[in-house]
Amino acid sequence: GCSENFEFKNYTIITSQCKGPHYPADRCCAAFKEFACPYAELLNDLTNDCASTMFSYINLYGKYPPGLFASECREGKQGLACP
Amino acid sequence: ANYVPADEYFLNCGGPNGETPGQKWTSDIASSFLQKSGSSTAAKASTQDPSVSEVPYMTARVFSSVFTYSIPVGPGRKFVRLYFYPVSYDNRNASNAVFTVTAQSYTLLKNFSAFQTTQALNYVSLVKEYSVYVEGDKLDITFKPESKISNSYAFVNGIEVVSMPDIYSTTDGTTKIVGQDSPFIIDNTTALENVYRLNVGGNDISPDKDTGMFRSWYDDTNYIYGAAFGVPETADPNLTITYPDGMPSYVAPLDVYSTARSMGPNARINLNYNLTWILSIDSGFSYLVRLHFCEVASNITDINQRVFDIFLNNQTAQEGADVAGWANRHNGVPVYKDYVVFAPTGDPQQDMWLALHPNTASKSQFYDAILNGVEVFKVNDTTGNLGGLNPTP
Amino acid sequence: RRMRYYISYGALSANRIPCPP
Repeated sequence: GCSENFEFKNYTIITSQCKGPHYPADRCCAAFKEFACPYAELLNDLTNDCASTMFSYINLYGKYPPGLFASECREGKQGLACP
Repeated sequence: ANYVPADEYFLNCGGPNGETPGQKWTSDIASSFLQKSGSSTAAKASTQDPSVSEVPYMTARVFSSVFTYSIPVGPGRKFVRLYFYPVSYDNRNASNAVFTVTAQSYTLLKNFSAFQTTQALNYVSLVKEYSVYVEGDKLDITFKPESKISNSYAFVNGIEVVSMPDIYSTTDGTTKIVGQDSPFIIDNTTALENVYRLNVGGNDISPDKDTGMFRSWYDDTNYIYGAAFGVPETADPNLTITYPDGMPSYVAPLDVYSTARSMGPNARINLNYNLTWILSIDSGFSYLVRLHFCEVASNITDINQRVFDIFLNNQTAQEGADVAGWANRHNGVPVYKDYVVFAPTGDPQQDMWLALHPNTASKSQFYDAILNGVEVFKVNDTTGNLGGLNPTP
Repeated sequence: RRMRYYISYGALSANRIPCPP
């Protein structure tokens, strides 16, 4: 399970910045990081299902194509750097 | 060879001349296309979302009363594309922009709110594409604010009118309504709205990379049902795509036919799922569904190797589809098939299901399916209307 | 040094389109 409840987070951080029809990678990834970095430790711990739960809600609220963030967001070898 | 349109207009409404990849925009200010007597204002967008280009989105022509563009064109079919960036113009409230747009005798948009539509789709801008047959020597596009809404207005950021070849008509009667055996005729009296154009198994294709018709093609993954993505396939580099006689090469770009999506290497798994796309459509209209096929695998070059059934809205549209068979026992040869489905009235929008499943009756070598591209067009109803209801955010 | 946080590709792969069967 996931100790963080992702159901009622403020997804407008992402949905206001990352929009169709082209879903620009720079805007979508920056907004994704802004939303997700506070939960980085939880998300990186793959023994819980926080990451998949979070992405389900992000895709639901933003009507995003499946796989959008995983396919568009690339940075260094450790992953996406948080501020 | 690409199609070369005789008429090609890219009007930047309310703004200056400009360029976007492959498209030269001309200002409509003081243009002879504007209705002489009509009143309209050229306005700047109140905000610029970084993902919209200056041209044509940062300026608009705003109408508080009925207004017509009269564009001189030769007779024949035209693509009409309307560009909308629904922010505030001239300090007006974006949600008051509710209007109707007609072209010749067809209603393209009715009670249209670009603002509500972009909210519902979480889009920043919209391009609405139509195909209209022009009899005479000009195309009239009329904007009419919704009278039932106080201080309503109409606006448009860009108007594109390009000649197109008559590649979507079905006058030969071979296009059937799914589930019935009756032919469905699309001819010069039919207006169409393109609602989906997907490069299945491939990437987005921008208008300048189309075959001269400035169509946009989108990656199909947004519409795959569930997580059943199957396998994207790309033609081997040494496989040349050769269009069969009688099929103009501008029907679809090479990138559509050289990429595809299939079900995967494991027959047992393939027999237990349908490769499915879900496409939200307006209720109460008929739809022309064009499926593009081309065998891209080097080991599939004969009949009865990859045979599958095609379902549209849970009805069998095609039994025993055999792409290599349709292509005279070749791979690398594009083929397309047209079907018509009717979306009964009810909720404002409904889901159209497009599903593929192996045809085991054929005992084909591979229990698999393949698709390269999908185009879906809304067909005008008996009153000449193409306008659906705005989607609910 | 303060621990610098990253969102790992492992976390991102939860958004990945599942591998073909």
